[in-house]
Amino acid sequence: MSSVANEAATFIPAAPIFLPQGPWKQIAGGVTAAEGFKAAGMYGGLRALGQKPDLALVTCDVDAVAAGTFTKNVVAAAPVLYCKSVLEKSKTARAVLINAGQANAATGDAGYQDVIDCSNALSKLLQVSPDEILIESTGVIGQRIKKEPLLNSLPKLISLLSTSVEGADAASVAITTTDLVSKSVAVEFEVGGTRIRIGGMAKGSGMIHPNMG
Amino acid sequence: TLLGVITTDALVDADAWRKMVQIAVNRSFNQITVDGDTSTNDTIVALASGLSGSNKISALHSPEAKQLQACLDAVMQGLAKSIAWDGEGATCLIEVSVTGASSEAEAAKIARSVASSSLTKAAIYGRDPNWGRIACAAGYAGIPFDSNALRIALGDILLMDGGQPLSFDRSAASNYLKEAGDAHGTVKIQISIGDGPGTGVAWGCDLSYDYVKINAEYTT
Repeated sequence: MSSVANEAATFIPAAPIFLPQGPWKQIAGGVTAAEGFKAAGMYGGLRALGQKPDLALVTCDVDAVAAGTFTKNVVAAAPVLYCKSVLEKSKTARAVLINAGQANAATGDAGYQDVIDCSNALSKLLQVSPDEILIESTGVIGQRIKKEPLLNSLPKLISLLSTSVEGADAASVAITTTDLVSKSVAVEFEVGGTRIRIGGMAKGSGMIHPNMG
Repeated sequence: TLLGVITTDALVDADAWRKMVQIAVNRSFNQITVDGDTSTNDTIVALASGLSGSNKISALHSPEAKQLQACLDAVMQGLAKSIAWDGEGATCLIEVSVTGASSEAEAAKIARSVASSSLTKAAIYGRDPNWGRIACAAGYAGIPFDSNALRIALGDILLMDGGQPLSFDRSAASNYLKEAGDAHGTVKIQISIGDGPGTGVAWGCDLSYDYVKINAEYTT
């Protein structure tokens, strides 16, 4: 059911990243470039077709100051409602779990319970509070996540966590749906003589007209 | 659907970080469009570990905060542009820049209106330098401006100035679009609506037959 992290990047190529000019330098890596972060991506059996990775995890070794912006669509998916609730209670987070395959949107109370179940399971495995776990989902609207394959994959996913570029790449592939390329970038710059890094990954190809707040 | 995770080792106060993230999202992900459909799941999560050893950033207007904001903007814009570039069925990225508005927000709204226009997007796929559709989309953005101040350029080719259409080299303009499409490159549309200080940018992609094909087959 799983493919290892360093195979993930072979499924789709990386996107060209059009960074604006500025006093920053692009460096290798994505979400793992900054100090304290690990990432992993693997196939967990959630996608309807193919074996492209479909589960990603990003963790922080310490309580990370957390911010979120979310769709203003009134019909918001269960993980969106969950994350908004978590970030109203907590200013920090330790992990972000992302699945591709099912969006868990328009799935009602059962879909929300699925998010809670995933968060609780991950929090136990990581030994952190459920209020420090954030969840994102993407895929087919109207379908609940395939919870059993997801829960069964969590121990393997955690074992794959890495500070490496490969870990970041695997995660960036695992969150894609109809994307033809994965999107990941990291930069480095200095503030007051201290080196700071920012990294990131994103996915999106269709149903794209964000209005997040 | 748009999903993203941003990480940094900057040491930043939670309230300041949340404001900075919203500002950066407004300048990047909220300025892209592929098909005009706002997802149920769009989410950006941004985490700051504080492990860089830097001084804590808490005041938004401090020089350090401005530096961090600029870098955050850049990272999010890089990712956002890649999403528009990878729009379903797209052959090119469209970058719409607006200057001369009263504020950044007004310029951004006009830019996104043009980037969202199905007729403008289809014209670009058809390699048609259709300044009329661009002007139309700018005009219905909901931001009042003097139509006699409207200026539109496609790449380096000026199509309209002072609200008047110009006799531009149509084949050169069409070729500019064709070359961008053939190389999956970038089409730049520059619009000026006056002499105000507000500037804004939005990103989209052209609209091809493949968009319908992909979404006719991707069921709910």
